[in-house]
Amino acid sequence: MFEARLLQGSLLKKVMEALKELLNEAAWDCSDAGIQLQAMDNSHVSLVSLNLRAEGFDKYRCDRNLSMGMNLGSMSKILKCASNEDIITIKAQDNADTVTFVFESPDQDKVSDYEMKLMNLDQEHLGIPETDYACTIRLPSSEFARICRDLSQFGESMVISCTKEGVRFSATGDIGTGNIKLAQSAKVDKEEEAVVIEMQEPVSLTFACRYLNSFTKATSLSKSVQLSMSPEVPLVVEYKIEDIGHVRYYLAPKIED
Amino acid sequence: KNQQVKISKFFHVA
Repeated sequence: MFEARLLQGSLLKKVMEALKELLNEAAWDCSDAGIQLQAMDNSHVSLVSLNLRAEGFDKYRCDRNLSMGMNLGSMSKILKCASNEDIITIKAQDNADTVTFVFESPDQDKVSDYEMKLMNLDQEHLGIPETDYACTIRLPSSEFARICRDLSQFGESMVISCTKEGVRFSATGDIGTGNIKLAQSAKVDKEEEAVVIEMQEPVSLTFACRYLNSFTKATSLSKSVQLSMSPEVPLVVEYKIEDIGHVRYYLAPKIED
Repeated sequence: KNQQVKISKFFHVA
């Protein structure tokens, strides 16, 4: 059987919010290493990769590798029934066709369980090549969310340009043009407030704002976000999930034709 | 005009 107990149930609620705008359904692949999820959005322009390590769970048991196809809309409805303080347990029998979510209140005076039907998803797994990125930018996640929200008012595309001076986000459209320049933080007193840029070579790429805004639904997971860019390859937007894992979004660029 | 590319152009079925 499979059983994973997470003391900080709120993390799973936040993961749900981070996935459900982009994905309708996905396979949760469980092994003794942990839980992995990888899926493309419907338009096949972006890919989401989630990893939750077994060690991050209060209790984790996976007798046999298990892939659980879930409708994320339904799963989101169930997770909305959990309070932020609840302990959340996911469990399933081997080759079961349902999964059960158990929510325990901190003082155990209320225990809820919800059983959900699983789906058969023949999801193909994509290989993500190891890449040594030309630029990586770490910045406060709230800052990135604000930039995406503000600039997406000006155009459907955003240009992200990274040089040794800093990183510039730009968008242009009918009402005009917006540019936001972030300089590398001079002093890094509070780690998560810093803007840290590692640049091997300057890079400038164009991306669709709507996907970037969908990625920022993960903002509540981590105080900082990391962007990785190389010429002509997908952007990576990564949010760490406490000490249990991460969610990574890959977005294909828009190319001058 | 910028053309949106598919992610499957970069990542192939493992």
